[in-house]
Amino acid sequence: NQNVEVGQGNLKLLYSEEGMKMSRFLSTSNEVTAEQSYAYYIGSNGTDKDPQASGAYVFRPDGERPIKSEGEAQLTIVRGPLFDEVHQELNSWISQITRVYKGKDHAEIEFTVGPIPVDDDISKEVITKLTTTMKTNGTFYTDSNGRDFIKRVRDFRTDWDLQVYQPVAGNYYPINLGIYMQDKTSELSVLVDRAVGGSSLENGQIELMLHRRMRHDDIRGVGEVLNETVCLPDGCKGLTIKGKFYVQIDKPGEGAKWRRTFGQQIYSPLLLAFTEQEGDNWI
Amino acid sequence: TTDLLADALAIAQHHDAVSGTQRQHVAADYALRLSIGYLQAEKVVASSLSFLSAAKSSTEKKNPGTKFQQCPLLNISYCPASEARLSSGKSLVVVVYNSIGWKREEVVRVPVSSENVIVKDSSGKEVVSQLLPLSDITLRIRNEYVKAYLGKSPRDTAKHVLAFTASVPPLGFTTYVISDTGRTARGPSSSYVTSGST
Repeated sequence: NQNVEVGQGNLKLLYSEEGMKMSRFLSTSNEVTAEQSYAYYIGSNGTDKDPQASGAYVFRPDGERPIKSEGEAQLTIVRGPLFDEVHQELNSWISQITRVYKGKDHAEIEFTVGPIPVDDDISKEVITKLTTTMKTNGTFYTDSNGRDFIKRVRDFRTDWDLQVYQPVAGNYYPINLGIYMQDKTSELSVLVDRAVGGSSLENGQIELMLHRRMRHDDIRGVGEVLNETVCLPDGCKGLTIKGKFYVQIDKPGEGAKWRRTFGQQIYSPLLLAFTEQEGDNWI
Repeated sequence: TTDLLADALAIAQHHDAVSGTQRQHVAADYALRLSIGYLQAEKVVASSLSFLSAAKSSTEKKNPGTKFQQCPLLNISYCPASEARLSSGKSLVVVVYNSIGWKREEVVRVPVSSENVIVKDSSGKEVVSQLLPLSDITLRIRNEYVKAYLGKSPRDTAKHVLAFTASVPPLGFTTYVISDTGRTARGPSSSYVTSGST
């Protein structure tokens, strides 16, 4: 029941019983708060009447379940001169480290997801959501293979009349660089370090799909269930994935520079090479 | 080098290389080929850095050509080059290369086995660094994957991650030296654990 605040700059991370929130004051009267959560979509198994199952090619969710932390969630907070970071273990298969760097306005979230349990025979497609009170009117923006950010409107296409059969999958887009949304007072941008799926299915909300583990093949050509494993001497288990996404809150129109410059840096990481030297025999 | 570019292009042709729309044995084959490509690229980079660092020191003592190692598994905090306990009198040199055409100041992280380490820049001035604990889950994943893919347990167990800010010029590199002071200069950054139904 302890509330904890992390971050010494413009961006604050607030931890409470309700979970993690990011908060940024854009002016004295304009504070934007984004709440982070995890959930999974239940992959469709297909039915007699409608045999199409969710699989490697086909994303066909059959409901969504929130992922709440199991029992007493452990939170480790490390504060230092360069950055503060918070280690969170939501359950035995989801954990994350959130970092706030000194002098930077964004949060870095390093997620670790897996092995996704499938003992219950349910296909799971794990997502993380950022929820705000922004009034986005069904509009959000996603990159086009790393190039221009293109306007997306929920349940709408500019060049044909869209019949919505899949309200979730029909609004999902590939995210290679990032996704953002804005209203009259603020803009929330999310950049990724790998290709993921993403959408904004409710106003003021952004979600990313981080990992999937299926129980059925979608019969679209692979002929094998999407169920990646790692095999150790004592048996095989589901794949664990580890990646990062970055979140920044700006005034409207001010996030573009960050998305371009920081996005370039994400995809051109500093390269480290190591060697040894004798004492101060400087090479 | 020509093989490297041809192979990279060939691998990039099919979405199966990254999308999950492939059988497990195909995914494993792509992983193998990407790994082979990375090893080839690593050799090119190592020889380039060796050449550049030798050129830099040509006015001083002749450098016979330094061997550089990389750590492709830094994402799971596994880096034998930085984790190995430094033998007496030796320091670890980290070359940080920036492939972008503007100056960058970024925090880099390397796993280390000692907590008594300091970082100096190329002028010998100590730079601010931060020592962080490796979480239990990171250690578990790291040990599992190293065992699964390299067929061995990590020889040197890193207990900490050393972080410092690297300042790197456009399309260039900066060197930093990590040395073990041999004395307990400081502990890890202040940390505390809190439990609750958060």
